[in-house]
Amino acid sequence: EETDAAHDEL
Amino acid sequence: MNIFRLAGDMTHLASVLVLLLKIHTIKSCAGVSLKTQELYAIVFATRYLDIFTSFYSIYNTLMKLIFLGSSFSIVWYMRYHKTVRRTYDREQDTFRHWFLVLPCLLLALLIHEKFTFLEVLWTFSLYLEAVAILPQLVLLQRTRNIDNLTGQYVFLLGGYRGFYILNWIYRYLTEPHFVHWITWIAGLVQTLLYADFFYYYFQSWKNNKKLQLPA
Repeated sequence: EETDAAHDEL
Repeated sequence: MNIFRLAGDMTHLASVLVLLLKIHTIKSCAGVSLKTQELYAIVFATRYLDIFTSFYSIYNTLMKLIFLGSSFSIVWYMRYHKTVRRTYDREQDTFRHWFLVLPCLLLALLIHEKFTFLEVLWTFSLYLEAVAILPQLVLLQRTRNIDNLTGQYVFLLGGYRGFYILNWIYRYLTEPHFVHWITWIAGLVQTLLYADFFYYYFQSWKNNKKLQLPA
């Protein structure tokens, strides 16, 4: 699914 | 991915490796706050729950595993390793860190981007990470003289969030709609908490004398 950019950080 | 974020992740990785190195090689955790390590284990456990549900990149998943593994193994060393646990100064590390967990949980239930289980826990982990260093800073104030590795650990840990702030500025400027006030404010508060430590760290580094924090 579309991975929201908010959680692509560690 | 941008250079600021990569620098932040590498600095963060270096901080946990410095700590693991210290504990593993000299079999001592003197000066290290178990409370802060436990808070960090909770931070990573609640932040990386999405490791099973969403995949961003090999790098992202690998780093999550490293941070989870290192934080839990540091807690294990300090609690159960027969030699290391004896060097833990339990009398000094008395910060009631559970008083940090509850307010962060309540705040996450009140202020979040989406009211879902994963999102609330993720937000909780952000708030908790912002204050997780407090027991360690209090312990450093008490034990006063800081050995190099512990000083480097705190310095790198503070530096990583500083790089992340540059990363958020960069992403805000280059990516439309990249606005995450909760992350930004929590990250800023976290970095500010290190401010006085950084000040004394640079003072000691400049005058080339042992790092002493004022009582």
